[in-house]
Amino acid sequence: YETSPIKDEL
Amino acid sequence: MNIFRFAGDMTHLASVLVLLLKIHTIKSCAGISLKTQELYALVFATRYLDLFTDYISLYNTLMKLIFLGSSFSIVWYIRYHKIVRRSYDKDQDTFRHYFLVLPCLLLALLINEKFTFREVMWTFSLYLEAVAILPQLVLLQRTRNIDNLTGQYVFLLGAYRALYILNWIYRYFTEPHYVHWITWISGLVQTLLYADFFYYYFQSWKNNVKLELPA
Repeated sequence: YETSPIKDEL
Repeated sequence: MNIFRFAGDMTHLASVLVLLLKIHTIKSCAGISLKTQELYALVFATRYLDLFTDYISLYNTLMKLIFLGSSFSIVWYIRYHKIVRRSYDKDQDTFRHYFLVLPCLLLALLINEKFTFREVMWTFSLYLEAVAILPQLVLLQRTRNIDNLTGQYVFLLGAYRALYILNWIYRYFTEPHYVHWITWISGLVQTLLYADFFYYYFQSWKNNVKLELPA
């Protein structure tokens, strides 16, 4: 993952 | 995006709308903690530092802008609007910001996934969001008269957190390598803080009586 998948959350 | 995550976001959005409705239409912020609102503004300001650097989706960007804009405008209304600010329970809303902000900052500096400015700020925002509701819960307990909109506002916020937990459980089983202790534990703590409120909220709903928290 480039950005951590959790970062797609709000 | 799964259904729990989307429902969580929509519940979060609804909570903000309920609060804005109360403030904008009824011109009252009675029972609303300015401290909690200021903490949320700080939470969003430190979490969404990636707004202009990392594009995730239009949905993501729009929601971030909505949460940032609404949290700062709510703070502005309670502090400066000449009618709204009169209804603010200043003497009851005495929780100290730094009791929450400083420990969260310290914890974020110690426990994070990567020691960079953005990552520490992001972690700080998670820790702070977990406890930001506390001044509001204390104020609810002190306020003998909790009006419907205030009760619904807190209920929707709690529901949003509960849905996020379901979202993480779903993601854990459907996405590979999905382990995020910091987010999960702070999210769990945050949701548990609502347990007491939920209990009395459902009691009042079941018995059809006005919501009141025991002192």
